[in-house]
Amino acid sequence: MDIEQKQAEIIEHFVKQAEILEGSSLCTLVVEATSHPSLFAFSEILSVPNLSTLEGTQHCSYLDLLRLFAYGTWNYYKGNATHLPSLCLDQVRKLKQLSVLSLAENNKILPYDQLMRELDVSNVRELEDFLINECMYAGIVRGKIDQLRRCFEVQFAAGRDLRPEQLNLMIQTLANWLSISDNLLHSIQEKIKWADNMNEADRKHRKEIEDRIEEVKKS
Amino acid sequence: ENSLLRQVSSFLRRLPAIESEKFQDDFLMEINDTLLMSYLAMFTNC
Amino acid sequence: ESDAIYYYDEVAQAKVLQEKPWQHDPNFFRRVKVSALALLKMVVHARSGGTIEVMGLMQGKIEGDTFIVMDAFALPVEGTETRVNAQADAYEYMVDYSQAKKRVGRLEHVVGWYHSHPGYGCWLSGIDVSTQMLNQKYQEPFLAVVIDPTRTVTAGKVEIGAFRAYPEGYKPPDEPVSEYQTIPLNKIEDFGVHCKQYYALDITYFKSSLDSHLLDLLWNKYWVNTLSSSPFLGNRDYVAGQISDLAEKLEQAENQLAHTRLGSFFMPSQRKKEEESQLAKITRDSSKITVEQVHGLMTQVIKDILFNSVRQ
Repeated sequence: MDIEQKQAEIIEHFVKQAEILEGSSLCTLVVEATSHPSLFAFSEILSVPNLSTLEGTQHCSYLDLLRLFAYGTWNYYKGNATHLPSLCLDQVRKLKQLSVLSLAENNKILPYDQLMRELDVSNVRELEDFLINECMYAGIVRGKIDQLRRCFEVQFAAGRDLRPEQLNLMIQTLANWLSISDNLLHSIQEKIKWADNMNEADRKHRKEIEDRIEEVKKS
Repeated sequence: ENSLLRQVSSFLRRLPAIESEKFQDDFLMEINDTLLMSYLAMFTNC
Repeated sequence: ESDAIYYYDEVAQAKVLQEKPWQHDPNFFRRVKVSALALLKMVVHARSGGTIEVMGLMQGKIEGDTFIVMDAFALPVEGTETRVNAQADAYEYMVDYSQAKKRVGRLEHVVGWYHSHPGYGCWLSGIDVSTQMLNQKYQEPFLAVVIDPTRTVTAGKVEIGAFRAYPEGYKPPDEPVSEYQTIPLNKIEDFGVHCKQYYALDITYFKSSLDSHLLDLLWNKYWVNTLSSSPFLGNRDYVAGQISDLAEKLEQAENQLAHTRLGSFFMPSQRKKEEESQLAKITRDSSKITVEQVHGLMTQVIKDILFNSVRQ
């Protein structure tokens, strides 16, 4: 939540810029946005109509670059570096941060080996420094570094931009959760009704016994 | 709204809140303990 | 006007202290209003004592037949139930505190003392009754408050009682109706002997607009703590202690039954009734423990269904 608040202004700034720029100046804007240290969301900028005018022109690699930062990972970049502009240090760092978010989307426990492979990091010390300084201090993840089990336990990870196909999955998950909650409420109400009925039956039973005792006493 | 979508996606990713062998074992242990307690209480009543 | 209660009318208070209406009626005081601040401070202090009884003083004022507790502060005393005069250690501290509070303009007087009964409920023991009688003799108006931090966690609400002692030798007209509670075997003697020497007051709470604002800010934190805590984990020792206490009581009841088996034909119905009521109490206590356990489990099951069964 707070990461979203932090980057809201930055997004607005770049969206306003993108709306008035064209051609190569848009490329400069893309480089600026993908280098900004506190920006981790790009779908708003991507949805500005001017950006799609880059499609099919000599600048379309910058549009691909923006898509890469919105949805892709460092590994993907390495596999397609020839079709994409070269990255400066800030962009490399950001893409690796975004890769951690993508990894955290599927697992809560991120093994060091997987992280080191995905982020091209050669030793544990460097990996832990990256997680602490570039991810936790940046506020994009919260978690626990478990040196004994050589893994990073994610407690919170900021959301990345959603690819269109993810939306249905999210709606499905929320609907699923809603029906689970509804069923739970119904079963709690049934249990309460059951307890009331049992209580009533117990009270009747007790009354019958007391009546019987009275009868026996009289007789 | 993209920002809201990102927040919902980040939130959903925290579910299930906890899932591990140890949690299940502890959970079943608690259920057994409670069953034993209610059994003892029923005995005491009888 | 919700903050009007926080205004201290020195003249009115001096008048009350002068008239001393409580002197003519041992049951004069009937109600207590505790501020959210004082309640939080007393519960946190009681909890910090763990299994040791701790104590402190309460500041406030009188309004008709009601004590109004505005604030509370801890005293450097532990183990109130294990010493004849619990607060002897703290006299010097109390005098310093009273002087200091005048200097900083805190007008409220000390209106009572609180202490904790970790795990064995809110009532006054023999030592407590004598301490309270002493206080009511020399420091009126004075209130006794008892908090059980352990049961507070188990029951999920603050276990607190407010009491006033009757004057020496006074016989209360009717049995003070007190809410049923489990008294551990090793305390039952103490409870039984003195339970007619004092009576309980009704407790209500109040908070200022600032308290409301601060508590609202803590609302999320409160829910995170509530959802992420389990009465099972926090109270294992206490529950085990309760069950072993129950076992002792059953043993004792069984011995008494066995002991009088031969004479049972001649057991006066009164005695038989006593046995039954003792057994009835034991079954009631065991049901109470079980209900608390089942509640704990219910919350765990509900949380598990709500938060662990949703998958991406």
